[in-house]
Amino acid sequence: DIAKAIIDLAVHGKAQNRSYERLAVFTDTIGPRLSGSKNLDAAIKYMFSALQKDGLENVHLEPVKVPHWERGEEFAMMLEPRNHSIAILGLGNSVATPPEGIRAEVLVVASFDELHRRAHEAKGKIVVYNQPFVSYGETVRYRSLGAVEAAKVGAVASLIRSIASFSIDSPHTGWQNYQSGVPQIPTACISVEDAEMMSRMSCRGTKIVVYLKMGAKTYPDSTSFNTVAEIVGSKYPEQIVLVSGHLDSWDVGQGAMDDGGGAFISWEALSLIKDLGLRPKRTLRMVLWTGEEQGGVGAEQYYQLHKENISNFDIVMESDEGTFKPSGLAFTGNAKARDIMKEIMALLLPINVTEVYDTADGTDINFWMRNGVPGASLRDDLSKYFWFHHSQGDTMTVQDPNQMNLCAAVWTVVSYIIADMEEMLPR
Amino acid sequence: KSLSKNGNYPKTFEDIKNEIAGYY
Repeated sequence: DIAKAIIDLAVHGKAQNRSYERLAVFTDTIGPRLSGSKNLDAAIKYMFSALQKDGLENVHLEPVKVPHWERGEEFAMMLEPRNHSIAILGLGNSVATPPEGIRAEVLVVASFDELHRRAHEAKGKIVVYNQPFVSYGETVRYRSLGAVEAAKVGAVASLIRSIASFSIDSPHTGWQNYQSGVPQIPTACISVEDAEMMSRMSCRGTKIVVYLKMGAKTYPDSTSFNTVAEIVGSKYPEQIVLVSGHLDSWDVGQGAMDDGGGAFISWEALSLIKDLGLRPKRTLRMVLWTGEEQGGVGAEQYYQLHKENISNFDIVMESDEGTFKPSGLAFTGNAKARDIMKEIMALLLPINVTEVYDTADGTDINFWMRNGVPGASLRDDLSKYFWFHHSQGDTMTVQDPNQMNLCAAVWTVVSYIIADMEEMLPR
Repeated sequence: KSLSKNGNYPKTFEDIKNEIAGYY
């Protein structure tokens, strides 16, 4: 009756809404948690203390060097054809503008192909990308490479339509990368509305002039920590079932959705198992990653530190795509392991979350999966996820306690059973 | 260790199914 007991406790029993309530206190107290910030330090201290108070085992911090970039004062104004205040959010790792700002004519393009075709028009201009949202995975390259591609053709700055599937004039930030040998130009995201408006103006042949001022600063890498807690296995304590989410977030909103929800259902999995007095045969280890938003920085260092033990990692699980209404798990592993996952997911029939999809996804677990460790990621209703992602809208208001209960039940049943089965998943 | 060094997986799938069913 263990699966039923976990579901009952998480969804109907004393623990219902606990992950939501814990997350609300955490996010309301700490706020956003950008890599290198004092807020992130406070978040890690908070969690270290909370996990100890919860009675979990081997609570400890593992040091990591993470990027330290800070947003400064940001301001953008359309000057021609009319005065219009443009909502912007500088992109992570962007350089600042000169103190006096940049005033330049705009070149609007809808794709990198169009930019390359019109390269001769770009010199000295601010390139505005108005790429359509296809999917996050496909469209996000405009955010990560937009500044580099614009700089290659002589632009002085780039403004990139937010990677968002819906907008109420909200800019959405994110990390971007420069390339060695290519000039570093300031880059920021703008709202879908402003990108489309400038595109319409441009199509009509209207000259657009924008003034941009950004005060970003990049500091030397700073020390942060992956936060770890365990329930030590009773029979094979050296073997690990890893559940995870990331504790860092962007510096806007509260990071409640990305990835507070994933971090707190991972904590909830260990709490539920402890509350039920269960101890699986293998060690159930929770890792709250740091520096995920800068490209899985904490997770990569964790992998380098622990990879010699890779044969003892049974499965790596990460929830980093929301904790809305769950439908199942995405799984990476061989056919035999997938069949086992399907059997385990059948235990979640009482809450109708039984699907096993192809290919787990998670920046922080990819290092392990690439090297043969089975992996799983939570699948939930993503329909509104990119409305809020990396924006001021990522707050507790988008979270739903009942949906988090269901996510916690899935996360706990799956991780517990894999940790308690007599044999590791085949690989 | 529950996973043998050569990666063989000694249990049949039917055994594993029954084991998992025990968690209902």
